[in-house]
Amino acid sequence: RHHDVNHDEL
Amino acid sequence: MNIFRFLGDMSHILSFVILLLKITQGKSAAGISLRTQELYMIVFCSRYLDLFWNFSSLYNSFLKVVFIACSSAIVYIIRFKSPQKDTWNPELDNFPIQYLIGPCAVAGLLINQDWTPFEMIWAFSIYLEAVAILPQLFLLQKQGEVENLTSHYVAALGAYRGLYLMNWVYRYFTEDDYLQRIVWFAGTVQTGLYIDFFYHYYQSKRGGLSRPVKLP
Repeated sequence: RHHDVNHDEL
Repeated sequence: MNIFRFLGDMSHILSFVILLLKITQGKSAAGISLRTQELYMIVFCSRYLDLFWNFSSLYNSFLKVVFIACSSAIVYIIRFKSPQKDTWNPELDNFPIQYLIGPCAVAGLLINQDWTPFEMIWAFSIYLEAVAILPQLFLLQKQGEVENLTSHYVAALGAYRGLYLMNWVYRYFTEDDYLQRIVWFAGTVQTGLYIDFFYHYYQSKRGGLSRPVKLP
């Protein structure tokens, strides 16, 4: 399960 | 992006500006914990590895570079540059940071958002940032009195994550399926560590008199 973890914060 | 997060980032940048001014203009790192600065360098260098593949915004990418550059420059100046390096006192600034790095690394391995190497490193950096200020707070505790600029530096640093907490509350109520338990937990711990300092900082700055911040 590779949910695309997209870090949009610093 | 929301006002809380923007102000948080500005407060973080302000903390870098204050510290860089202090050690370059004041030519002294007295009262500054090199250990804490080293931890911040580890935090940013590990968290921002995704600089090379995660372009969520130019703003983010730009500040990632700025934070890595500034934290590395600060460590370099305090460690290697004269006369600053002579003002660092290893006997006073001796917090065993391996007791912070170790547990954070284990936590990053066990509790993260995805079982990929980067996500484990990312979680490690989030946990480490939460406790990175401890050597600095211990140093201030030992010295009892806090130099004026240093007190503003720590206050700006504490305010940055406090504003991020407000940003997460705002995002929780305005975005659907926004869930970031790792940063929520770590950010709460991080801000909590400053509560005592904020109390003394406020007491010393109240009424405009810039009496020095005294920690018991």
